[in-house]
Amino acid sequence: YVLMEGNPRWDRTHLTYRIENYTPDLPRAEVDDAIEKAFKLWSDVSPLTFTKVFEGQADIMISFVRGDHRDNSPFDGPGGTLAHAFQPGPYIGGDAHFDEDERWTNDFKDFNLYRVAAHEFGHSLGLAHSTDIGALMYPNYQYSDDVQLSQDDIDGIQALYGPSSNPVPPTGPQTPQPCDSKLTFDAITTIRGELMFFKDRFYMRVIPRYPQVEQNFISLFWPNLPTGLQAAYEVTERDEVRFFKGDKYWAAQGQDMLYGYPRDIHRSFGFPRAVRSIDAAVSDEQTGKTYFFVANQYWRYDEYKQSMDPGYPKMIAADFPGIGNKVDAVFQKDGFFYFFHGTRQYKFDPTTKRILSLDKANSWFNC
Amino acid sequence: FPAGTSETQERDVEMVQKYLENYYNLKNDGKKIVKQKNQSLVVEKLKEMQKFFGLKVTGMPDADTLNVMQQARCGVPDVAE
Repeated sequence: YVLMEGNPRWDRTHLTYRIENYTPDLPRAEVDDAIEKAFKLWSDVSPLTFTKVFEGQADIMISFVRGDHRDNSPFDGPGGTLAHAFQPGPYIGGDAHFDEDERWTNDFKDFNLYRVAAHEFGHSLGLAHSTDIGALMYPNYQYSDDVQLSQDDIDGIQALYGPSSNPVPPTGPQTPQPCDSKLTFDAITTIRGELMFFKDRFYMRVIPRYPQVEQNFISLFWPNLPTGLQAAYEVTERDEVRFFKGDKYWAAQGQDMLYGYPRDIHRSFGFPRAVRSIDAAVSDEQTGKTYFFVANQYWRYDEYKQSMDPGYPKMIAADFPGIGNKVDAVFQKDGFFYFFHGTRQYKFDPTTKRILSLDKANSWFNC
Repeated sequence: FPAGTSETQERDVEMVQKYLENYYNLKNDGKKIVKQKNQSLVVEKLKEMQKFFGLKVTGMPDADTLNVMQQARCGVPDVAE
């Protein structure tokens, strides 16, 4: 987190706010709700309280304005700058302005008012822009349906106002660091010649001939996918990637989610009811056989026949010797399977059934 | 790099100039970046921006940098008054 220059902060913890005018983009009740929820994010993790007032001067005055609105920081029409807020202080201090030239929404479409308000109120309280891409105080707009403070945001607000009085200290999600040697993965898949690693709300993307790993929210590509995916695999023949969480799965072609999902893994693939989730999956593009790993067993599915092969499940340890009894993630590249378990990665030759090398799980990131 | 016409390159230059003015306190002397005498200030501002966003620090407005600059964002005013 980054504090504003000079560490400005409110000298009291009970603050007031007033909504001076409303955007016509949303019903008034929706605006009230978005603003209230945005303040609650900050009050839940700090000693701060926010009381709405309906007249007079409040600490944080909220307005929807466009163009030059006489604060020496004109807005710029649609796109670009969405909103801004002033550091704690009297008069204009703490005030938050939203660009009325944007379309304000209460869903995933650009731009979600709750998401932007939560960020702006961070400024109203004394936080500057964070370099943590998972933080609410990161400067670029990114939306996911679970708007929440990251641990970085919580550390920042508590540095200014102290801890919450809540007996259970509030915590937020940490942003995975690609070069953290303790990094593990939820799922990995190839996609159109690239590699995508999934962890919590994030993907890490390895692009051929590009030295750095790209990290961002999964929702940036697929706004309708849940976070915390458990397995993913690509069927190259169909240019399709399938994502699994619990007993549901989703399908996408590139950035486009396919219609009719999520579907049920039992009905679609023929898993028994006892299978509640998939740990990892990979499809062999030569044979059209997809391997599903569940606990210490695996199933094999025929993508051409669209049915499970008979004789499964089998034990992982029997047919993939050396990789252990549990798989977090797996993908296929150049004919080899790469299995991931914890911080380890096993390069496996399916023809000879031998492990060829053992690496750190994040070895693809050029750390 | 994506193939760009001189028109799109001109637009990119204007976008970079405006972005650095808005968020990195680059002073506008009325001339475009390419025509400024002192290029090093622009390069330094670009490097600062690229470092912040975890991009490859080149000091050049490459495709990734332009992509990040095109994303909508918050603009915090520098001063309270």
